Amino acid sequence: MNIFRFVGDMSHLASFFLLLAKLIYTKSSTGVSLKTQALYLTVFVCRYLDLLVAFVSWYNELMKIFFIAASAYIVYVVATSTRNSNASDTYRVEFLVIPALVLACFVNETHWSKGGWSLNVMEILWAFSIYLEAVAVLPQLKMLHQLEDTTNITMHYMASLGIYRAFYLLNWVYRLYYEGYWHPIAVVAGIVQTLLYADFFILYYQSVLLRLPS
Amino acid sequence: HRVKAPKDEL
Repeated sequence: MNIFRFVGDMSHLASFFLLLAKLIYTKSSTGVSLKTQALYLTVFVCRYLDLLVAFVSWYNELMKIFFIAASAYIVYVVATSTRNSNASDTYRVEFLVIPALVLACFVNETHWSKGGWSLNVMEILWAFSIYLEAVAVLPQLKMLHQLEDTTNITMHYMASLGIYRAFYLLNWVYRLYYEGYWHPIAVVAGIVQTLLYADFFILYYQSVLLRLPS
Repeated sequence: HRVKAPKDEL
């Protein structure tokens, strides 16, 4: 594992702890998009089905289990939060899920001549998870643009997700150059996903880093 | 060279 991948993973891990801290210590899920969190849970469950058939490393196994468990817990907390109507969580997620699923059925890494149908279904779900992750932040971005009272911790959560994506891009450049590692589906979707965060970082810069004490 | 690599990322 190279340093870029590791920093990316640690930033991703930090994003979970930031969000959990916000939910637990403020006892409020205001500003957190349930739709984005439900999409992330879907992403992790679909992508990490290979927990059952492929062992890469204990690092990978534990991170995958944590990502699924933590996102499931976050979805549970936000969904059952009574103090938050989340009326601004209005993104139409079917416009994300259905195109991602259709695209995954046509653009994937299946090899029907090799492995059985179950392995190929896993390939389709892997591609679906990649496409869905690329756009899963959009409901959260929409909420951030609509809410005035977005807490800093939610913004830091988003920033750590953006850093995670940026370092994965560096990781892929490194791996392509030194290892010949190349998953075009993940790389193209990863570039799209990182570009979506560019919009967020402008907001972050304006609302958090430039915020003056009143 | 580009190789078909296993999926070892998160």
